[in-house]
Amino acid sequence: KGKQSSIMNFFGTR
Amino acid sequence: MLEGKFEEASLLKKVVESIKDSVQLCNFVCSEHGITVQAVDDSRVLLVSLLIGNEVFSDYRCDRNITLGVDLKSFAKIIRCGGNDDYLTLIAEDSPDSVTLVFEDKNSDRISEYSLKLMEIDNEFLKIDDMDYDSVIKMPSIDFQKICRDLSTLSESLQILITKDSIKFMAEGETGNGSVILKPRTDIDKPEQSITVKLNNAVNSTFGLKYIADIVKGTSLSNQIVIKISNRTPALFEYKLQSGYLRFYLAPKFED
Repeated sequence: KGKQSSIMNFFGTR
Repeated sequence: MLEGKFEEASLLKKVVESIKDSVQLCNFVCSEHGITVQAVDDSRVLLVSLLIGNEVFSDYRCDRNITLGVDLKSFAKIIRCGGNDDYLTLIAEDSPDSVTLVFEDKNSDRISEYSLKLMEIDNEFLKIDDMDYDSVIKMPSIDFQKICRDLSTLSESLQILITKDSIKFMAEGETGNGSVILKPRTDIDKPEQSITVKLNNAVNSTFGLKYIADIVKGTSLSNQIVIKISNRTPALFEYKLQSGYLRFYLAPKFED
């Protein structure tokens, strides 16, 4: 149930 | 050159055991402040962030920044060779091909020395800004572990609902549903048993239990877990070390 989001959608590469 | 001596090997053992199932290859970045690791799991859902502050070590020196590219599965095998109570010293040259682990038994003259070959690991470094979270909860880490393990028998997802006077963990599955409700409490005699809730906004967030199952492997590191959650952003699960922390950032699940 529910769609898993990615951590990469929230934290950008430096 | 890096030379870091742990009073007890058990701390690094616990740290490695806590993260080796989440991430396999990671860079241990050593500086004068201590050792840091940042790594994302293969599915890019969970981010591990570790700081072992230099105050954790009984002796620590690191003149220049040194990166140790480590395969944690191999590292874990070597660390298990040492006794929990042994002194453990990590030694590496400035541009190392390997890291040396020296275990010293406190009750005898036995000294065991192992070296682990290092790898070139090219991983992106993510910038994590300090955030204001909707809610911050602190609770006994072992209770959180049990709740998550119990609810994972029912569902692949854990829903966390936080209001100012309660924390509700819920799992809904094909075979049935389960929920556990906790209320804030202060235990003066045993502060590690206390449960606190700081709330800016009510929280209703859902997470994959398979990732939380990996997170709770950090339970032995700290009596308490700190969970910082905002709606629709990654939650932060933190086990504090005497100096430093093990943090997991977990991306939420969204309703379809």
